[in-house]
Amino acid sequence: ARHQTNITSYFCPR
Amino acid sequence: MLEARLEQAELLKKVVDAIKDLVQDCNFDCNDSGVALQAMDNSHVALVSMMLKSEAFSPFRCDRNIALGINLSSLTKVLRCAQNNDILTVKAEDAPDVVNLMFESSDSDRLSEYDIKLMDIDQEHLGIPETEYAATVTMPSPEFQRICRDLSALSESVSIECTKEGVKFACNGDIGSGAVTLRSHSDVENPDQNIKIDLTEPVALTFSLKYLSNFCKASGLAKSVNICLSNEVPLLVEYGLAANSYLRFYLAPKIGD
Repeated sequence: ARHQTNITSYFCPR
Repeated sequence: MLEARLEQAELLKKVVDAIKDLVQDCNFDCNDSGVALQAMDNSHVALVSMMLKSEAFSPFRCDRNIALGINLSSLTKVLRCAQNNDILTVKAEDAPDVVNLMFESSDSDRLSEYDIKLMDIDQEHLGIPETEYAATVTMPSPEFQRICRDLSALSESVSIECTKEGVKFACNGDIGSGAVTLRSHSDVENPDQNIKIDLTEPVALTFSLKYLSNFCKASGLAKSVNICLSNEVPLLVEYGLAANSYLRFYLAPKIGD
């Protein structure tokens, strides 16, 4: 099944 | 100090209504360019990014950077005390403990004033890279809302596939499957109904319908919505507001098979 990724794996903390 | 006056309280009421189920406590970052907000949901799956440019207010004054840490359920309680057509003025000192909201009726002499206690919110700010999306779909916001609602009845996830043929929203669940396909459509009489698909390369991604349906609570803010996709990056759902302002939602995709 597909799993939900996190937004933090795409956008880095500034 | 901050002093920002909105002609209609309705704008802020609708913005807060649209995001309050996704994010609870957030900083409203005020500076001379306007009021910005960035917040992730608790599960770190979605990100809300709002910008109300100073031009959206009249007048707008903010001498230095002020972060107003506000609990959105408290803000909702106070904004319910405003009529849609009330003039709304937001005021805060430079290092404030409270934010002051004033509602003025445009056609009576009523003046209401509320203070909301501020919170210290240690919020992680994420850098959102400038992205040239492979596909941008512009469609009526109620239509997008209906597709999300309809497909939610069948499944938790939707695949969004953009090709030069059009955009296909498809889902697969226990009771069966469903799909809605839209093609570019231009209606001169009714431009609100236009569907525009800008495509540089085909895209196919899967997303949680629970989050998309949540984003659709912003449908009352704009007649059309931009849905921007590129393979392997978060989806952007954007509602344009007056004066170059916007409410944007980013959603991380579901991956794997």
